[in-house]
Parts: sequence; structure tokens; C-alpha cells
Amino acid sequence: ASGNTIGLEAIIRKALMGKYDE
Amino acid sequence: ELSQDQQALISYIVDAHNKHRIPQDMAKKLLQEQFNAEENFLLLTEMATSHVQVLVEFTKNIPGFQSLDHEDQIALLKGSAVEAMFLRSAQVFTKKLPNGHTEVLEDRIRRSGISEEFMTPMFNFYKSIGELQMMQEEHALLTAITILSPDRPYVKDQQAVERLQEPMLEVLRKVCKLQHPQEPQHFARLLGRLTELRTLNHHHAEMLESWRMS
Repeated sequence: ASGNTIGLEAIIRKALMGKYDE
Repeated sequence: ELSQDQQALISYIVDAHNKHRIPQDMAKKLLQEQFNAEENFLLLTEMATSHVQVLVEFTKNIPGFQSLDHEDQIALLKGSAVEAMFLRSAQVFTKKLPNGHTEVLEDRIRRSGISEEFMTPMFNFYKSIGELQMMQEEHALLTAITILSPDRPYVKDQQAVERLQEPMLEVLRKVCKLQHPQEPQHFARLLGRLTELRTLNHHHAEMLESWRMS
């Protein structure tokens, strides 16, 4: 998915789990 | 004077702040390439996403943060991401960039389609941060203090957040005294910028909406 469609909270949750660029 | 623990905290925070930043190739793109409005939108969006990712990495390094309740961690990051982004951008505008780079950046942002009513307070904020001539330590600590704001929406254990924020405030107060001995008001001014940041944060949703519309 492109960055602009992912919400802020989703980005934060993924980053907290150490997952980038899915 | 700073205690040994406080000195260690500063170098740890500054190190984390320097290490976790938007990838250089992305930042370079912003300076070097010409884009149309749509590409400009996509690039700035990509940068915002990247900003959040590096912000989370920085935040994980703030002592004690990872011991907070997981949902409180998310509430803190969600509540502060926009403010931390403005702080980080302000640092870019404070730095002495190679000739012309600041103008290119400013021009790109001004042409991004965000309406003027939001643009002016944003650049005023950058200017007011620039006037404070903050050192790296101050930027890093102020960012950590912003993130550790106990009064963000949905934070359950505010006291636990306060316990992490207070020592940071104390260290920042001391750093201000040491770095700016001629300006007894410096610390108060820094905290004043946090109020300004809250206003920018408050208008951010409308600002994004004006951007999307255009």
C-alpha cells in the first residue's frame, strides 16, 4: 500500500512492532 | 551543573535524535528534482510517513518509554507526531544549509497547495524557532518532552508519563542555563514554543484538508 493511504495510527503500530513497508 | 546521569541522558537522547532521521536520499529528492503538483504531494506524503517511522524509532530510545502501557505508547505518539514533525522541520530551517537550499525547500512547501492561512503560522513558527538558536541538545530534549506530554488524548496512566517527562524538563532547564547564560528567559521561551506547536497541531487536520482539496 502507498504511504498516503495508511493512517497515522497504523504507521505507528507497525513501526512500534518494527515493521516497515508492508 | 549537570550530574553524570544527566549528561549521559543528554548524549543518549542526542545520539538517538541524530541517528533516526528521514533517509538522506529522500531529503535530497526534495531539493534536487522538479516535480509537478501531484508528484510534490506524493513526495511530501512519503516524507511524512517516513518521519513517523523515524519518530517511533527515536521514541523507543527515550528512557522508560518502552515500559509504558502499549496503548499509552500509541496515544503519546499519535498525539505528538505532528508536533514532532514541525519541530524537526524547524530544525532543518534553522540549520545553515548550502546556499539556496532553504529557499528551494520553502518554495516547494509554498507551492504544495496548502492554503495561505496555514502556511503563514507554520513559517512564523520556523522563524521563531530559528531565533532561539537552539543547540542539538535542546532540539532533541524538546522533542522528547513533546512526545512525553501526559495530557494527550486517550493516555490512561498520566502519572507514569509525567515521571518520564519531569527529568527531561529538568535537564533541559539546566542545558538552557549553561548554553544561554545571557538569556535567563530561554527555557521559558522554549516551553512557549510548545504552546505554539499545540496550535499548529490543532489546525493540522484542516491544513491537510485544504491540501487534499487543492
